[in-house]
Amino acid sequence: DPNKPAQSNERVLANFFNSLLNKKPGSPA
Amino acid sequence: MDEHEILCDSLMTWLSNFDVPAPHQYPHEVTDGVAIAQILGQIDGEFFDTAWLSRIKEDVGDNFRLKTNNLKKVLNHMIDYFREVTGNELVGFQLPDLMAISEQTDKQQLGRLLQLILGVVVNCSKKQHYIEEIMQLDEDVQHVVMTAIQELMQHYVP
Repeated sequence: DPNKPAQSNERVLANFFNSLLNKKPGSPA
Repeated sequence: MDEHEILCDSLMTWLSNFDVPAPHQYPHEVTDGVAIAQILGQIDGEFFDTAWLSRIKEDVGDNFRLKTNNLKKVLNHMIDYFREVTGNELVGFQLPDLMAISEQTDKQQLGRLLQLILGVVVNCSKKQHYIEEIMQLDEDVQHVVMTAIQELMQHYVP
């Protein structure tokens, strides 16, 4: 969606690391 | 500074927060593998246990052969970790040239070795603690860490 504001760097990082916390060990990225 | 140096320096910034006896503030201090082994022992003491740590020679000085031997033990046991703990093989990941690390403190190669520690951290039982610590680092460092983890995971093959 071009009208959607770009995610801030801070948000991207938080999303990524939070996804790691919820990820099962050994599963792919 | 090229991307490899940025990777190495960012991961050194992260590693410098670990509290282990061997010096680990600067790249040349970790090229004997001692601090890295101690950090791995702290991250997962069941896998990187005292029996394994006792095989890492300390006080190796500038003896490149002994430094390289230590680094081989560190690299091989991290690869074992991926296989045995995460159930993944690392396929297509360019493994670090250990002699370039021990002899020249090659930051490109050292960065790839340190990148593998991230793979251990995100799979260990204390990952929440370590990931929350990473999230306290500067955004620039966090970004490098994120990219390094993503790149590593692309090479996981169950």
